[in-house]
Amino acid sequence: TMFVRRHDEL
Amino acid sequence: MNIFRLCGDMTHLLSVVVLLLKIHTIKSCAGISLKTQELYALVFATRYLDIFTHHVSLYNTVMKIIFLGTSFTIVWYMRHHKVVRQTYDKEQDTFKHYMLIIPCFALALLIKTKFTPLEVLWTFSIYLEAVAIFPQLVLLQRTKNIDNLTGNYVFLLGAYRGLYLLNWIVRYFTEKGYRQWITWISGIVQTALYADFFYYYIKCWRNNEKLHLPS
Repeated sequence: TMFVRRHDEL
Repeated sequence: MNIFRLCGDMTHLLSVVVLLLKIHTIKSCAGISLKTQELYALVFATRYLDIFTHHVSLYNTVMKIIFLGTSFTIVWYMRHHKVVRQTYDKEQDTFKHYMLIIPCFALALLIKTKFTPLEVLWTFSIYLEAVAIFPQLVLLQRTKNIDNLTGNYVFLLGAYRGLYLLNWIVRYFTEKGYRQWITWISGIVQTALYADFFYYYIKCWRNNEKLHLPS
């Protein structure tokens, strides 16, 4: 989930 | 997702639509830097490597596919389409890719969150996006008659970055523990690069003049 949160912008 | 993030993404999308309109409908890429377009294709290719491994949302996945697809389509048109490629200002678009790619890659190796291929390439794409507009700005300065679509394209790209800054301010105050220094600093640099362009864009618009930049 950390990965997804840090890369949730385009 | 806040309103600024959504508006930023939509502005980014609109800039691509404007550019494709010019290329596909008018069959011209005059005043558009192929160097910048190739750098954007590289930015998306290195940033969206997570597209099939980490799911964020359907919205993100669809937008990633759109940006990847359109950036490579634009490069294809400018390099290979028999009509469009003849309108490319090759002699004026002299910026060298490696002058931006090498320093950005070196910086990504030095300053990143984790030393994994995916993270380093993602960081590289953030740094490269910040400066990828450079060849386009140089070409604009050399172009005598900047057409409306080209001027609007660059304006929309700058507006997209400005809206992302507002999005980060909102996220900072509304999300607990939300911080992303690499993205923020690169984003501020990227937006600042447009300051000069914005100044002349608004000045010409207010005076009802055609856009021209002082050389």
